[in-house]
Amino acid sequence: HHFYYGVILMIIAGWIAIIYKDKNVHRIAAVLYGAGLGVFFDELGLLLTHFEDYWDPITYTAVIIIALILLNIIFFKNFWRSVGSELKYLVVTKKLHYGPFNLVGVVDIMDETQDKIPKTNRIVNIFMGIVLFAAGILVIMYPTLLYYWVAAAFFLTGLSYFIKG
Amino acid sequence: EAPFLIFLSFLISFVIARVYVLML
Repeated sequence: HHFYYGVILMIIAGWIAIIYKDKNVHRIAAVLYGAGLGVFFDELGLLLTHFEDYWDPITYTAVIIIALILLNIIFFKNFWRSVGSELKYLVVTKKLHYGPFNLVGVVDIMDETQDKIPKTNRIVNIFMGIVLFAAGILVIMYPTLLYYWVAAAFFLTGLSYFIKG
Repeated sequence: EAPFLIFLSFLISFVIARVYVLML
């Protein structure tokens, strides 16, 4: 199957784009990435139909969606850039970053703690207790945090059911 | 420029792959 080559091409392109800073090299990476994406999407119908039907029309739907996304990036770059800065402005002025982003921060701290102190279980437990208490205090100080937390949990569960379906 | 190159090579390689499989 040639989708393997597509995946390999995309991996190589991504690697080149991260490692090298040169603009010409980035052009080559872009061409490689596009070629890989095309070869991969060519077999998308096959992949989605359990290797039954290569000519499944879902392939064309997916290709049109990808093409539209790329055309949006090419022709409406400034529009999407200003959408991004407007969203950022909204998040900051409405203090939305006290919600979901704070939650992400707490999870990061817990992960970091697990990594940093792997030997002494007692210290880890005490520290985790402190972190969880801090999270609780944050929820009391900013009730919206809990609101986003619960909503996110529901959305994630819903999403997992969709994927299962 | 990079998105344009990605778009172009994406379409070209997709069409080539389709035609190749058609010819098999």
